[in-house]
Amino acid sequence: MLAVANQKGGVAKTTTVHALGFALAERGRRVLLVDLDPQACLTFSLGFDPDALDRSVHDCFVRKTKAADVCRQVSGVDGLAVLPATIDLAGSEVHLLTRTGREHTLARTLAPLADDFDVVLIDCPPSLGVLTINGLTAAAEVIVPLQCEALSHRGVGQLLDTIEDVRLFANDGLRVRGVVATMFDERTRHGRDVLASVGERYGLEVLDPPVRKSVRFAEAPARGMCIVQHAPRSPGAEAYRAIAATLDGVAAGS
Amino acid sequence: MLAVANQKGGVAKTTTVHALGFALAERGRRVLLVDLDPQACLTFSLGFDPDALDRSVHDCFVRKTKAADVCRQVSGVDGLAVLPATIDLAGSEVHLLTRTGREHTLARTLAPLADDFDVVLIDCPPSLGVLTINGLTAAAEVIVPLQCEALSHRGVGQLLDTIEDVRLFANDGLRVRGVVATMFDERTRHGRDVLASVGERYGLEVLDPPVRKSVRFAEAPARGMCIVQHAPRSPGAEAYRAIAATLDGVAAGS
Ligand SMILES: Nc1ncnc2c1ncn2[C@@H]1O[C@H](COP(=O)(O)OP(=O)(O)OP(=O)(O)O)[C@@H](O)[C@H]1O
Ligand SMILES: Nc1ncnc2c1ncn2[C@@H]1O[C@H](COP(=O)(O)OP(=O)(O)OP(=O)(O)O)[C@@H](O)[C@H]1O
Ligand SMILES: [Mg+2]
Ligand SMILES: [Mg+2]
Repeated sequence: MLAVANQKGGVAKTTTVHALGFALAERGRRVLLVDLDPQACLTFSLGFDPDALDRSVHDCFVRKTKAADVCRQVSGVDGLAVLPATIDLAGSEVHLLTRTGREHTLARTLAPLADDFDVVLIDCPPSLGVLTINGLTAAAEVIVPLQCEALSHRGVGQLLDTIEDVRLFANDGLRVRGVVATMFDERTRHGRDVLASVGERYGLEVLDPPVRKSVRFAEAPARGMCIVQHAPRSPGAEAYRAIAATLDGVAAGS
Repeated sequence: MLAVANQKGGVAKTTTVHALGFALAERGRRVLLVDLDPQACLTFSLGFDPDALDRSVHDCFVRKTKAADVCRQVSGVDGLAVLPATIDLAGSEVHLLTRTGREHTLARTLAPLADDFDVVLIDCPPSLGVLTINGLTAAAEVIVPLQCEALSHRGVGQLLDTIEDVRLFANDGLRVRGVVATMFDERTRHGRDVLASVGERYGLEVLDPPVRKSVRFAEAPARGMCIVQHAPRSPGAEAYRAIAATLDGVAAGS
């Protein structure tokens, strides 16, 4: 189970969850995507209308609805399902904030589904609040999408501190699987410098290859697709497939 | 007083606050920037180390520290000051969540400074939580930075609903000043389509000109600068100066 987390906004968390999920399903894995963002961008990119869904992961958190009754199959590929989000999930943040054991709510929700899926990918919102904490507590490993710019670099230390807290208090097996270099601009030295320095400074593995910036990404969500579906031969799709193959070594065995 | 808000991550809220603030100070206005994001990206981009600051806007919210004692001058230009953020501000979110009248906390904090500044620009975090609500409640007008891609388009309706709620319950004078088209990719039809449809569908003024994507932006924050300082002759700097001039018509008179 992988949490995809980075509190900085717009660093391609959702894009990474969608593309990796699709690529792993293409490889024959049974994949569950979990949308933990009240803005429901993943849910929308998968072709659902979050404003028209009557049930979401919020109901699992607050009404104890079974995850199996909320899960939806994603059309266009076998073996890809989603636990969708809606704006109601903003209510979960308030509801969970003051309850003991709140950080384990997602883990409890997902436990009954453990045998139905080979891989679970959790899309976290741009914050280190209770929803992201739930993602980190439920997961075995963390993937950090990193946009190679100064403002993203700045947040990594804070994120690693938070992961350390979760390890100490809620999930002692949690480890960082690695960094995905997203929206990578190879034309500038700035991007390559930031990438090199993050790997070194924090001792994190940088998964290969970097995903380069491309105009093809912008069009995909509006079509209810990820880059791998929308532009299967593009460098972006190939990059995410290669990263999925790397992770699959882990997924198949765990 | 202008709140710069959009719950979508990474759509250049911070970049827009910094660049407009600097450009207005260049025009001789006395400008206060307020950082409402616990990630303190604006504070960092202005050349401060958020981890080394002993006081932030959090202390104003929670310890009733005077804003005048927390305010810092920004070096490099006259007439630019900041009410900085630190990670402590994450504590404010929890602290304010359950208190009556919590949405007016920022307005009360800023009231004593009203005569010291011509313009106040408020940088909101990527959420519609209590910190953004404070920004919207304190402000006279809202500026919406919009990255012209499908996932940003999706959030505009939700943001406008939130603004409407604030208008009804906390700040009946609040209005949307307009949209700033950020990170605009003129090469693709997608960007232009999204921009045109947002203006029409929500009846919002799109401030001219759009700010085009450029690699010059990434380097600025690490140097403690905005684009207007870092690359004063670049198209990005000129675009933000033009938008500042448009707003200045408002600021000078209000
Ligand atoms: N390699 C890329 N090249 C160009 N654009 C990209 C790339 N990857 C993602 N994008 C675009 O960047 C925008 C932000 O991506 P995304 O929404 O996945 O980020 P996020 O981290 O999930 O944002 P948030 O913090 O709001 O959850 C989207 O419009 C997406 O289509
Ligand atoms: N016109 C532009 N061209 C290229 N890059 C840009 C442009 N404007 C902003 N950026 C870069 O995009 C990234 C995101 O911008 P910024 O941090 O201002 O967004 P934000 O909306 O404040 O993010 P958050 O939601 O995390 O607060 C930054 O690294 C910034 O330097
Ligand atoms: Mg996202
Ligand atoms: Mg910001």
